[in-house]
Amino acid sequence: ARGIGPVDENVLVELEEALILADAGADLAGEYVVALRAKWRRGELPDIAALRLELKKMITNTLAPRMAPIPVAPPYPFVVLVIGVNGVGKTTTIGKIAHLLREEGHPVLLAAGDTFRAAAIGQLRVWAERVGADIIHHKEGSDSSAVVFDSLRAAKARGTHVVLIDTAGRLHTKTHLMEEMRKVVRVIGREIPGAPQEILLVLDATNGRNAITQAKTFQEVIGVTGIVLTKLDGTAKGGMVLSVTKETDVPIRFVGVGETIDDLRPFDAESFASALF
Amino acid sequence: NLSEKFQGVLKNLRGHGRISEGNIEEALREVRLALLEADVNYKVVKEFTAAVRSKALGAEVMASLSPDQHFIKIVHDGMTSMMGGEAQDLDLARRPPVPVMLVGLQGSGKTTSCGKLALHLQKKKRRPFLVPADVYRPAAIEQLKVLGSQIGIPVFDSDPNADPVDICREAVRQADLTGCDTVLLDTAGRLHVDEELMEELRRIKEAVDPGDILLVADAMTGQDAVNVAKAFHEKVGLTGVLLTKMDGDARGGAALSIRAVTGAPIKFVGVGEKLDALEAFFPDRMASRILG
Ligand SMILES: Nc1nc2c(ncn2[C@@H]2O[C@H](COP(=O)(O)OP(=O)(O)OP(=O)(O)O)[C@@H](O)[C@H]2O)c(=O)[nH]1
Ligand SMILES: Nc1nc2c(ncn2[C@@H]2O[C@H](COP(=O)(O)OP(=O)(O)OP(=O)(O)O)[C@@H](O)[C@H]2O)c(=O)[nH]1
Ligand SMILES: [Mg+2]
Ligand SMILES: [Mg+2]
Repeated sequence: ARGIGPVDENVLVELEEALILADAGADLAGEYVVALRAKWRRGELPDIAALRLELKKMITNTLAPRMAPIPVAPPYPFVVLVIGVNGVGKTTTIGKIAHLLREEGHPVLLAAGDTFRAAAIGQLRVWAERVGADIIHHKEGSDSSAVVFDSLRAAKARGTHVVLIDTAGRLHTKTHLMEEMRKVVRVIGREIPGAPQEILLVLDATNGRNAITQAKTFQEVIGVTGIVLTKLDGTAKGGMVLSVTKETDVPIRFVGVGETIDDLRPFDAESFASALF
Repeated sequence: NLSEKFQGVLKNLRGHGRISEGNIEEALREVRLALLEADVNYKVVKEFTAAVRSKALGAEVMASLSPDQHFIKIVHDGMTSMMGGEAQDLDLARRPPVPVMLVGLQGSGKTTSCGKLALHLQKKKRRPFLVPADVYRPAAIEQLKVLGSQIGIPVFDSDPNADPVDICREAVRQADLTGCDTVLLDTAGRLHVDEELMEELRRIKEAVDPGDILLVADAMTGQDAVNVAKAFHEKVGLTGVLLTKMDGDARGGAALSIRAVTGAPIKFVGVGEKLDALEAFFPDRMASRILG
């Protein structure tokens, strides 16, 4: 039943399966199918094409309100704190965002706030060089808050427009690491009132239901004002973002679609919905 | 967790005295939903619940257990046996130096796991050699060098402009000359749909003939786990799996999915960011975790 012909129960089952395989979750997939079945029974969906279009519309409508760019604006520096669990693509995403900002003419400073992981500072330094951004870093093993503090000082002194703060990956279940992040937020706020203006949570599209727990916990404990969904260039569809959207009402700023400097797209609800099933 | 959700459903089973066609469907539905919520792949869930159904309906009544207890036992035992048998170690029973390849998606924990395996081998009185074969990611070579220095294990001085296949071949040669008996090859993260990079893995395998090829997979991986595992397995043949970030709260259903589509044993579990955070894999513990 691939796209042409009349609707029957098999088609609905297939769509439910496709949504589950896209990590939308069994409950949400079930809800969509219940809604589609009702429309079909009322005669509103004459064929499979109409059914698929309707599902795409429903998903787009759920996600469209989440499309909004990072509101970079004076007074500068505009501070972006980048957080998330281990390995999701925080450091790489910072490089990509810095590149976009540089292309728009903004002076950018990167803060090497991951003072824990091996070669994290070295990795960010390569990105700073690639995009033409300043970077502030201390030695590996130093205090992350101290780096952040120095970075904000430097940004104010140099007239930097945007500061992107890299942080160590941390599982949301590690209370002491979440507490460390709350401390960093306080340090930022004391140094620059109103900062950080953006707390950007990076989520990995290859994750399953745990992405929802991550989003809820980070939002609850630290606060989240924007989301980036990475690794959509693989075969994972990132359907968890539908539940993330329902449970937190955080804008999705970008999607990551690769490992190089240009592989960042503004989040588009309709293209995301089209690719989902 | 499953037993809580089950209470209502199982009370129904208990009331009927034995498991039958009539009362099992609701229980199976709860199992199915629990497994999907735990990120077990949809198709694997279907196969598993079908197997549970036939076992439960075909089973003799167990005198010592009520039908609901019996049902939970079938589910738990079925999952444990699907997870694989006893904990296994690296396959080191061959003439040294034994190369071990670590492969997987971006960010899954390969480099860190290389360091962990090196420490594990050192504790077992072996002489490991760490090889950075990732020439793409910024500071990847530096990352493995830092880890090696933290535990006093030699690291091959990879040339970032070299071909990873040549790096691996040269490193195994150097291990041989310096008396190292196990060579841990840290490969770059790659998409299973990147033909060129998947071909690079096949060429590395061909060049060094590894004793083990481990898929390093993130415990938080969702439905996509089967696609990834199948592709890596078909390209290079996996001999084992290392499941990382198990110190989080992901239920880890990807483990069952990966096992189901590759048959490869899960050999190790990563339980933290430090190099000593590596444990053997216990199938029954994983089954309990997935079932919640
Ligand atoms: N295919 C693909 N890979 C990505 C994407 N974003 C990041 N990566 C890769 O994912 C891996 C991890 O990226 P990092 O930027 O180091 O992730 P991180 O969150 O900073 O990791 P930690 O600091 O260790 O927690 C690297 O190999 C990146 O190149 C993406 O959108 N697509
Ligand atoms: N909490 C936790 N973090 C882990 C574990 N294993 C690795 N990590 C972290 O996950 C992140 C990514 O680890 P890497 O070793 O850089 O991952 P990788 O697979 O080599 O990444 P690429 O080379 O970019 O593909 C780092 O922050 C590690 O510290 C684990 O078992 N638990
Ligand atoms: Mg990082
Ligand atoms: Mg690596």
